[in-house]
Amino acid sequence: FQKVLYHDEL
Amino acid sequence: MNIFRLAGDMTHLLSIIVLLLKIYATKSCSGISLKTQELYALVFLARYLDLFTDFISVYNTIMKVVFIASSLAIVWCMRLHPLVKRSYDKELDTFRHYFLIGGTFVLALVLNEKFTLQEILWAFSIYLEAVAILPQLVLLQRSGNVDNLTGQYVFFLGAYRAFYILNWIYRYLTEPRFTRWIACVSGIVQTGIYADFFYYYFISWKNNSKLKLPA
Repeated sequence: FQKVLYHDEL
Repeated sequence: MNIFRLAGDMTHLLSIIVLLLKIYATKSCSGISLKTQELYALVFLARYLDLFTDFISVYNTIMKVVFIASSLAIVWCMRLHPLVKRSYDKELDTFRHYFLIGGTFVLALVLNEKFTLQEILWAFSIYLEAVAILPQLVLLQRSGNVDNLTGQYVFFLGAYRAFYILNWIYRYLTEPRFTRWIACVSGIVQTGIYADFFYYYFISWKNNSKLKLPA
């Protein structure tokens, strides 16, 4: 399953 | 990815390039706070733990590696490079940054998205980044005259988070469930800490005079 792309920011 | 975030990341990258340029070109780190550089290395190490576990994009991975590598290289340079370390203003760089580390870590234990190691360290890195510039600003006030590259370094470092605030506003308006309170509030505090620096930086730019921070 696709991990929630929570911290997609640097 | 939106234009504000890209501008923010590029400005952040630019600040690191300016700092590397200053150290490499002048073979000196006078006016640079080693404590701030150590705090930034800690910020990146604590935040990018997911470097090997979560793949988000090539861009994201490359930037994380660049930020970690450059921050460690700068700390190494200021501590160990025979020529550079001599110009470090050890007696001026006396901010007790361990309090910043302790305080922000305790805050991260209390205020985080989820009580897991990764989330606590992520929140810790966000809070620590907000205050990491303090030793540098104190050093600039003590050292009086600020050389151009150091002034530009601090300016770009402050400007990048301001772009991120625009990015959060944009994402809040365009993405249904977007809420990033920890990053957003901390980012506003971080940008606010630069406010007086921005003011004196603007004055010096307008009068075309040397940047001087009042003691």
